[in-house]
Amino acid sequence: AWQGHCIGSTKIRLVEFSAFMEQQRDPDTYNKHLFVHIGQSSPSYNEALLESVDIRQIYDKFPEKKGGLKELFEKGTPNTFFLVKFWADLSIHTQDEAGMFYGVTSQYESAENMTITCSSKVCSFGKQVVEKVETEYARFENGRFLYRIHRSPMCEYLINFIHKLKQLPEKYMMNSVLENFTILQVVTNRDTQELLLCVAYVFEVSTSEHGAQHHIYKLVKD
Amino acid sequence: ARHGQVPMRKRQLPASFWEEPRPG
Repeated sequence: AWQGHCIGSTKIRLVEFSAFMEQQRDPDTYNKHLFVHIGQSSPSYNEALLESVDIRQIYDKFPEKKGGLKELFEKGTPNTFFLVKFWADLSIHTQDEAGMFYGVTSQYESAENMTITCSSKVCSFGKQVVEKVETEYARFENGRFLYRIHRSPMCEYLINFIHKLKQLPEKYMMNSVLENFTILQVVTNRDTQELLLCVAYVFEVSTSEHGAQHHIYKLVKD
Repeated sequence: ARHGQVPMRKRQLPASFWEEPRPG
């Protein structure tokens, strides 16, 4: 029901993705702010089919050498590659960083029991600056296998990047910096090395009062 | 853009790429 409508291949589907900061005020009170968020817990036919973007338009925004986006696309199967344009919500102003936690939660589901490897590459001017690789095992729940990377700590590079971005006085300045900032996520089956999902993220700052927004595209080669 | 990259605005991208969604 969801293929072509959201981020997912025949093998695996993204259920949730969020990057957030959370501060504990007292033992019972947490303030949570979402920088970006995708919730795909119940997609349906009713949602519009995804628009396409020619992957060649963004090759240079991501690593181009061995193992880069071009090579992944040429080796991978169609309908596995997606582009997300995020309008990140940076409208949070904190007085102090005490007790602050910066994290990323992502969740995938599949009909297959696998061990997955999730690589997240932060890129500046298309060059990888930091990579996190996480391995996740399946948990059988409600008739499908769930993979949940829960509250993975955000790397120092990203935390510093957010801090510096927030110090810029105008949104157009933030967008100018974000023009050269991207993230590439690749999910593979650890045991077979099959590429299951590849998501390229690009960013602007949200001007909405309703929090982070996004558009999802499928990446194709026309 | 530095390093010779073509600005995103000059690339062939859907119009929606530049339109922040309105919630609801």
